[in-house]
Formats: sequence, C-alpha cells, structure tokens
Amino acid sequence: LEAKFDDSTIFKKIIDSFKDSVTQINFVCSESGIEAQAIDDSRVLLVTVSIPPSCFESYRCDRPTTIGVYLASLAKLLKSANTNSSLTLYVADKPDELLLLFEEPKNQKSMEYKLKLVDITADMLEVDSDMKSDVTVEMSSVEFTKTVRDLTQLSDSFTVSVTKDGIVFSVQGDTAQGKVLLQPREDLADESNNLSISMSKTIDLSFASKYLLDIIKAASISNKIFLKFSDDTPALFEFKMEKGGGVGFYLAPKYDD
Amino acid sequence: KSSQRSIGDFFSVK
Repeated sequence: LEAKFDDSTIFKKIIDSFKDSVTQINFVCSESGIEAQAIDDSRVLLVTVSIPPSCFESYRCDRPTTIGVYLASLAKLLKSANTNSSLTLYVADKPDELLLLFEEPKNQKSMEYKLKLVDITADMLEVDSDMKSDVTVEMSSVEFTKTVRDLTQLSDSFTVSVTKDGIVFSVQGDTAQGKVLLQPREDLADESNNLSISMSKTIDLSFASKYLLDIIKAASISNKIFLKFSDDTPALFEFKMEKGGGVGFYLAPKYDD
Repeated sequence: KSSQRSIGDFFSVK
C-alpha cells in the first residue's frame, strides 16, 4: 500500500472521530480504497469507515492488505499532522508495520513514524450501507452537536422522534426535562444550515446518551450529518467527506421492556 | 425500564 493524502489532517480527523469509541480496528485496503469497521466494547455502537481513492492525492494498493492498529497509538503519531503537510501511508507486502511519512516541502521538513501492526480477530458484519430507512434527516452537524451536548446533560437516555412537523430530540431526567424541535429549513445564504426530512412513517426511538457524545466527536469531518432511522434497525449517524467516503456510526436503540 | 439492544441483534457476521 502506498497512499498519499495531500493534507495530513484529513487522516487525523478520520482517526480522531472514532478513537474514543473503539480501541482497535482493522483497515482493509484494496484497490477500491480503505474500508474498516469496528464495534465498541459494549457492542452497542458500530463504526464504519470508508476512504476511497478519491480522498488521496495518489493511491496504490497492489494486493489486498489488512492493517490492524491500536487507535490510541495511531492517534499519538497523528498529533504531528498539520494542514501544511502531506501524509503518505506505506505498508510492505508482508505487513508488520505501518510507515507514516509526513512531508512539508515548504519547510524542508519531513517526519517519519513507524507503527507496529497488531493481529485483530474481529468479525466483519454484514452492513448494508444503502439500507432502507423509514426516516432520513440531513442537518447541520454543528446544530446536531449542540443539541446533543445540551440535552445529554439532563439524562442518560436520549429520544429522537420524527413527524411531519420536524425532528424532536428530547430527554427526561429525574429533575429536569428538555426538548428541542427542529423544523425543515432552507438557508440560501449558508447551505450547511439546511435541514431536510424525508420519511415514509414516523419514528420514536431512544438511545443511550453516552454514545451520542461519542458520535459528535466526528463532526469535524463534515458540516453536515445524515441521520437514518427505522423501527427495526440501528440508527445510522453519518458524516460524509467532501471527496467521498466518510465515517458512519450505527447505534443500537434502547427498548422499553 | 428500558433495555439496551446490541448491534449483534441486527447485523449478522459476514
């Protein structure tokens, strides 16, 4: 594998977006790009990552390779990332380490790190990325982040309901309750403020607040978030990158007994 | 009372 990001912070943002949700991950590299999925220790949150060749300045993968890494270690190396440097990932044919080369031609500087790869035994799950959903919402990730931060303070359970009138996020704590209603809008001056809802039926689902606090760490990937809800599947919270691919979080709901 | 579902309840292993 030889894959070069023209801006090293792209990879840093991707890794930082889920490094607190899961401890380790297998990156599966093929000529169609880098794909990964990992489940958190409590098996409630599934992270999926897709970095297609379009995200790279140059991308080459001669034979399919799996790269297992501890995310805490990789995140430490990526602290060196900045917008002036490129980052090339190298993995040899017989992979036992990942080489990261940061280059800042303007500053005549380069940095090289090596990360030991780890054997991770993890089942790949059959996840249909085009899964049908009853409700799809596209909204500002900044707005979503603020709403999650405000409401999750009040309760460890977070409810989302969507009707024709809009999307309602609500919490019911022991001493306080809160509710945020967001209605569809079109902001011609700033398209990232738009909120759109498409739905075939209403939904009303509850999730554990702590996972939503993990998910919003990915908001730096995109100023938009796509939400997909159905009665009978985990919710999908998806951040898509400008150049294709992105990071998705499938979150299993809580059900009333 | 509510119970937390698991990802494995919904997705099967490839």
